[in-house]
Amino acid sequence: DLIVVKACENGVTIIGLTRGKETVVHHTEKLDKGEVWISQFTQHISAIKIRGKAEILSKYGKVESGK
Amino acid sequence: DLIVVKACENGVTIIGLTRGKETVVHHTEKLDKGEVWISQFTQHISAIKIRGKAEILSKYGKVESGK
Amino acid sequence: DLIVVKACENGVTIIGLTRGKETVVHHTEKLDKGEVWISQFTQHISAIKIRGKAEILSKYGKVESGK
Amino acid sequence: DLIVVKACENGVTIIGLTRGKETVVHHTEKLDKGEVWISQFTQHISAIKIRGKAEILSKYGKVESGK
Amino acid sequence: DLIVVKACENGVTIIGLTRGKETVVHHTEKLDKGEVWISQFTQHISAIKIRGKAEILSKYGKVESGK
Amino acid sequence: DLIVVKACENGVTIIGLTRGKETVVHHTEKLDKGEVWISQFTQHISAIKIRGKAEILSKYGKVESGK
Amino acid sequence: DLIVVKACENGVTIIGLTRGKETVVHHTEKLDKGEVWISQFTQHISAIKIRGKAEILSKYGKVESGK
Amino acid sequence: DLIVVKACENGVTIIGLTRGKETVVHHTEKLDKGEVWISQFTQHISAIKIRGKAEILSKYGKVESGK
Amino acid sequence: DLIVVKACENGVTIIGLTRGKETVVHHTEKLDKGEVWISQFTQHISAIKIRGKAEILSKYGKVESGK
Amino acid sequence: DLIVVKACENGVTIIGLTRGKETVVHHTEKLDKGEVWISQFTQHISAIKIRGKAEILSKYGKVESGK
Amino acid sequence: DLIVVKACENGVTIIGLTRGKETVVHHTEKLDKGEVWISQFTQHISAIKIRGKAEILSKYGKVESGK
Ligand SMILES: N[C@@H](Cc1c[nH]c2ccccc12)C(=O)O
Ligand SMILES: N[C@@H](Cc1c[nH]c2ccccc12)C(=O)O
Ligand SMILES: N[C@@H](Cc1c[nH]c2ccccc12)C(=O)O
Ligand SMILES: N[C@@H](Cc1c[nH]c2ccccc12)C(=O)O
Ligand SMILES: N[C@@H](Cc1c[nH]c2ccccc12)C(=O)O
Ligand SMILES: N[C@@H](Cc1c[nH]c2ccccc12)C(=O)O
Ligand SMILES: N[C@@H](Cc1c[nH]c2ccccc12)C(=O)O
Ligand SMILES: N[C@@H](Cc1c[nH]c2ccccc12)C(=O)O
Ligand SMILES: N[C@@H](Cc1c[nH]c2ccccc12)C(=O)O
Ligand SMILES: N[C@@H](Cc1c[nH]c2ccccc12)C(=O)O
Ligand SMILES: N[C@@H](Cc1c[nH]c2ccccc12)C(=O)O
Repeated sequence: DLIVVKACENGVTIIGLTRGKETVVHHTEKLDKGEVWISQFTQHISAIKIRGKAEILSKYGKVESGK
Repeated sequence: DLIVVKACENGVTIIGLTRGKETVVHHTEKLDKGEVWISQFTQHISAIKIRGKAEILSKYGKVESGK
Repeated sequence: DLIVVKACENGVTIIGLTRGKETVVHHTEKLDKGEVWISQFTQHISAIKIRGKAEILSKYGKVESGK
Repeated sequence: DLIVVKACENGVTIIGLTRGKETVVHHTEKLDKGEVWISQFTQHISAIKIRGKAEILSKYGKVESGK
Repeated sequence: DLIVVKACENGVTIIGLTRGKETVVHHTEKLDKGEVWISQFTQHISAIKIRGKAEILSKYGKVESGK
Repeated sequence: DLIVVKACENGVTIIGLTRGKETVVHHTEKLDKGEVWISQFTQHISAIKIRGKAEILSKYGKVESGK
Repeated sequence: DLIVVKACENGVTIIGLTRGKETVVHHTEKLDKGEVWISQFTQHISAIKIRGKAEILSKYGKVESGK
Repeated sequence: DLIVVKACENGVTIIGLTRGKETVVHHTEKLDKGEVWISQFTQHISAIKIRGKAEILSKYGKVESGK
Repeated sequence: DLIVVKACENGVTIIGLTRGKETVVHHTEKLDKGEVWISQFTQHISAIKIRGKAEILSKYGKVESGK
Repeated sequence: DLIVVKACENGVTIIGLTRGKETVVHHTEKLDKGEVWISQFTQHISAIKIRGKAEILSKYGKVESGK
Repeated sequence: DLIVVKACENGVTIIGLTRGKETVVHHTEKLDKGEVWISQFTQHISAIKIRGKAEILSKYGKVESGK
């Protein structure tokens, strides 16, 4: 499972949440406009939350985050 | 199995229910309008309930929650 | 195997039946109108019954429960 | 292998037959009109018989039982 | 491998033949008109013979048995 | 690997030949007109010969045996 | 890997050649016009030669042998 | 991986080359016009050379050898 | 999971982030205009960030980084 | 992974390079016009170089080598 | 994962970078115009950089390197 995030504004936030008994922040990544992030789900991360205006590609197609 | 949830209003709730003999709340996530949540089913979570107005993508396509 | 259920009225019932030698109720979930339920088949649940007016997505497409 | 059954009348019968050396009834489920049943083939059930007026979805498409 | 049989007349016969060194009858099922049978190939059954007027679905599509 | 054979005349013959060092007859099945045979390749049978007028479905499509 | 051979004339020959260090004849099958042969590649046979006028189906489509 | 070769002239040559540290001739097959050869890649053969006028089918489609 | 990056300007940066408990820089690659980078996700790298004007191909299609 | 090479001129060269710590020539094959070469990637060969005018088929389609 | 590179000019460079804790040059290949290179990702190489004017095929389609 791959996720592609292209930031459409500065300060887009990608929050990786922990896999397992706890659901806490494992890592937070900030993206500036035009930067692209590509990540897998891993042994450590089983959920992701994205804030800010971005194009997100997953195996189900494109969604746009941010109002 | 991946789930993508885009909140179309504030206070969208994603409830992850436990895998196993019990079916209780493992984790509750609140999303504000425009936030996107992407999660797998895991060793700990085998069912999810979503409340509030949201676009949900799964391998079977899009459904919209909320009246 | 994933099941997606969107309740089209209040009081939609999802009954998870046990895997194994017995076929009894393992868990009952009530959904209000607009709520979406997404669940896997698991080590504990190998059959599901749905009552009430709902849209159900499975790998074979959409069916609508309720008269 | 998943089976989806939507009852088109009251008293639709789903008979699960045992896997193994014997072919006897393992479980009988009655469905009322509008109820939807979704089940897997399992360690215990390798054959199913359906009586009454119902829409049945399998990986080969839709069939309608009942005269 | 799944087989779906819908009886188009009374007395449709499904004969399950044994897997292994012998090819003998393991189980015979009679279907009345409108009844639907869905079965897997199993550790015990590797061949099936169908008599009477029926619609048969397999992974290669539909065939109609009976003259 | 599944084979579907629908007999288009009486006396259609399905000959299952042995898997292994020898290639001899393991089982012969006679079909009357309208009967349908569905069988897998197995630990015991790795080749099949069909005589008589029949419709044969395999994963490559339909062939008609008999002149 | 399955092979389907329909003989278009009498005396079509299917030669199964041995898998392994040697490439010799393991089995020769003669088909008369209209007969259909369906065989797998096996622990014993990794190559096949076909002589005479026949329709041959493999996973790459149809070829016609014989001049 | 399967290869299908139909000879379009007499004396088409199929050379099977050895898998492993050496690349030498393991087996040479001669085909006359109209003969069809179908072979797998095996523990012993990892490369093939074809001389003469022939139609060759592989998983990438058809090529014609010979000038 | 493969990633293809074609630099559309000088100084495109590909940052490989570590797999595991930490998310730090494992390797930084600079690309000049016209250079193409192709990499897998590995035991060491589970996330990538790309800065600068580039065409990025992943299994979900093309995205263009840089404003 | 299969490669198909059809020589469009005499003296087409296929160079198989070693898998592992070293990248040296493992085997060189010369093809004359019209000859077809089909080979797998193996325990010994993980890269190939082709010189001369040839049609090359891989799982990504056709490329033509030689100016 | 296969990569196909066709050099469109002399001196196209394919740089294979090491898999593992280090990302250094494992092997550099020079291609002259018209030469075709086909390689896998391996135990030793998990990233590739291509310089110069070339057509590159991967499972995501064609890209052209070089300005
Ligand atoms: N810690 C949780 C994170 C999670 C994954 N999927 C979820 C769905 C809903 C809520 C939380 C989650 C887990 O690994 O299971
Ligand atoms: N605890 C249950 C949760 C569940 C999964 N799928 C369901 C379907 C219906 C009801 C409950 C469930 C289980 O892991 O099996
Ligand atoms: N306890 C049964 C439940 C079940 C699954 N599939 C069925 C089909 C028909 C009837 C019952 C079932 C089992 O695990 O096998
Ligand atoms: N007890 C039988 C049930 C069965 C499965 N498939 C069948 C087909 C025909 C007749 C019976 C069956 C078995 O497990 O094998
Ligand atoms: N006892 C045989 C039944 C069978 C399966 N496929 C067949 C094809 C032809 C004849 C018999 C069979 C077996 O398991 O192998
Ligand atoms: N006894 C042979 C039967 C067979 C299978 N495929 C064939 C093709 C050609 C000739 C014989 C065969 C075997 O198992 O290998
Ligand atoms: N004995 C050879 C037969 C064979 C298979 N594929 C071939 C291709 C060419 C020549 C011979 C063969 C083997 O098992 O490997
Ligand atoms: N002996 C070589 C044969 C071979 C396979 N693929 C090749 C490609 C090029 C040259 C030789 C080969 C091997 O098994 O690896
Ligand atoms: N160290 C993290 C890197 C990572 C992968 N996917 C992510 C998604 C979000 C944030 C960080 C990550 C991990 O291996 O799990
Ligand atoms: N010896 C190298 C050969 C190789 C494979 N793929 C490559 C890509 C680039 C350069 C060299 C290679 C290896 O097995 O890994
Ligand atoms: N040594 C690194 C090479 C690498 C692979 N994918 C990458 C992506 C970005 C940067 C470096 C890499 C590794 O094996 O993991």
